[in-house]
Amino acid sequence: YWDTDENDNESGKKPSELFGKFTWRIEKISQVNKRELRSIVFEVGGYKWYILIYPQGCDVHNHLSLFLCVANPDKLRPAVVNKDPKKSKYSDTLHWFWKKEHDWGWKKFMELSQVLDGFVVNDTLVIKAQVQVIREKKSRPFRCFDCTYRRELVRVYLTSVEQICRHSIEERRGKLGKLIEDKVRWSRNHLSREKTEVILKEVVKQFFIEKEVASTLVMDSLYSGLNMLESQSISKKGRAKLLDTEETPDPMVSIDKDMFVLADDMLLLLERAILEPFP
Amino acid sequence: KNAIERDERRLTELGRRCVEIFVFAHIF
Repeated sequence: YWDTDENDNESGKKPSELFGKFTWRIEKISQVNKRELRSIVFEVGGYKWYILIYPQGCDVHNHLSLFLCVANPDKLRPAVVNKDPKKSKYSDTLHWFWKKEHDWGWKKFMELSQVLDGFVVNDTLVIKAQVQVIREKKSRPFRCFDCTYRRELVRVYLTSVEQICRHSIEERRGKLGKLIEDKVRWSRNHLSREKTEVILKEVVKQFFIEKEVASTLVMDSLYSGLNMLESQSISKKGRAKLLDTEETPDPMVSIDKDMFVLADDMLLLLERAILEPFP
Repeated sequence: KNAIERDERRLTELGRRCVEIFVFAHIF
């Protein structure tokens, strides 16, 4: 459920053109006595960026502060590279840049003692930024474009994505639980579909615009989950393929053109929605 | 590789369940 440039038929730039990497090597780091250091400007997704660091911290002690700076709506992902790739520190965040808030990052990106432990080699510090510019589309989750980076995110953030999804599902289950007690009120053919755009807007608003979460991976998870629902609605082959490797519950919702449609009897589905174990 | 695939499936399934529960919460 993870597609590529070829089947991305949206207008504008291709996904690969919206993603870019920049590596900044700071030599003789121990001799730097400036409060802040700026990288050269680099371009990703049609926007210009630079990295700003405070080697001795920005309003904090004993930390390296690191920020990505620009002047338009985007998302950012900087990392400091350790000589041992497994030890490289990755921090991921989403941010909507605007005129008065053109920089975003971490004041306490890393403790200074940690910086010296493998990150500074031959008096050189390497900082790598991976930037993904997000198309302004509020009614669709978006994916993480870079495969390697995405895998790194899964390693670091999967548990927190689980917590976020669990919290969101359980909150809604609680409300639905009260409804199911009133069985007489519901009949099979009423209130069983809604435009996908209407619901996906709510999804994106919950997870991105209201900033309840600031990780690319949540949006990426929703993106692939939605693709899965679409595939299952279009062809049963996709589902059969999935079942080869792992038992997955039948979808409770299918997609018919631009509508989400409940896939079975309303009360049965409601029970499932409330009682089925968390994935 | 199996662990990566398992994580991928888990991520997709989590996303799918979230979208589904939003459909329910909206419709009801």
